[in-house]
Amino acid sequence: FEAKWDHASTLKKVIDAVKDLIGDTSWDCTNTGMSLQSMDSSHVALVHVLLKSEGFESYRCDRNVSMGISLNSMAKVLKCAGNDDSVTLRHESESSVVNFAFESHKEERVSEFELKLMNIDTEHLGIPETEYDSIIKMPSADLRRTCADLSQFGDSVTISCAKSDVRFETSGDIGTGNVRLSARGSSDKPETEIAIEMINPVSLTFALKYLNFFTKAAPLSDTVKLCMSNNHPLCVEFPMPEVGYIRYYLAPKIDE
Amino acid sequence: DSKQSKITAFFVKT
Repeated sequence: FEAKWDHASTLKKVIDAVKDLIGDTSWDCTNTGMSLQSMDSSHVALVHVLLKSEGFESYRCDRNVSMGISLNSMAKVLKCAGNDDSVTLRHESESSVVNFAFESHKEERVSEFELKLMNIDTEHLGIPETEYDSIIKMPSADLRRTCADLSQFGDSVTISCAKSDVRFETSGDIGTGNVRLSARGSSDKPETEIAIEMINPVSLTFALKYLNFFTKAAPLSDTVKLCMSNNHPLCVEFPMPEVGYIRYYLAPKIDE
Repeated sequence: DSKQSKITAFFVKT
């Protein structure tokens, strides 16, 4: 297995976006790309990352391999790469290590690190194709700000989607808060658009703690997609055009 | 009061 990115920045951001939610995980490498699927320790959220082979500078995977890695260790290794350095990952069949090589574009500096692989028992969950009742596309910075603001007032957020707006509400000991975002088009700046596709109205409650973990992926993508159906996990997708995506799934809170 | 459900209640092990 050998995969090379032109710039380390994307991989650094991907690891930063998931390492606090899932500690150790397996990267599954096939000839179509690298992916990981992992739950958080309390089994409330699920993370699915896909890095497509087309998104790499070069990519080769002769035999499918599952590499168990501590994401905190991977983050440490990637700290040694400059944002503009190229990154090459190498793993040989049956080897218990993965190699990282960072090279500056002027080629005057090359650094190499070897990370021990771990044995990880991963439980893979089947994620069914879902026809969602409401899909909201919005700037990822808006979602990050909304979740951070509401976290000051409560632990949970109720997201309600109607035809032309989406409402985020919370309440806590000191009071209540809500943020309403209305659909807005923007032909010259599609990344600032708020688009609401509503088949059925939806209202779901989630723990803000997890949404705040998810919005760590905001540096990877200008836009985010929230896909919701009543009594179904929320899917928060950060698309990375031509590269792949990070999808987070979060189980809703249900009335007792 | 609302209770946090688990993701494993929605997605099945493969």
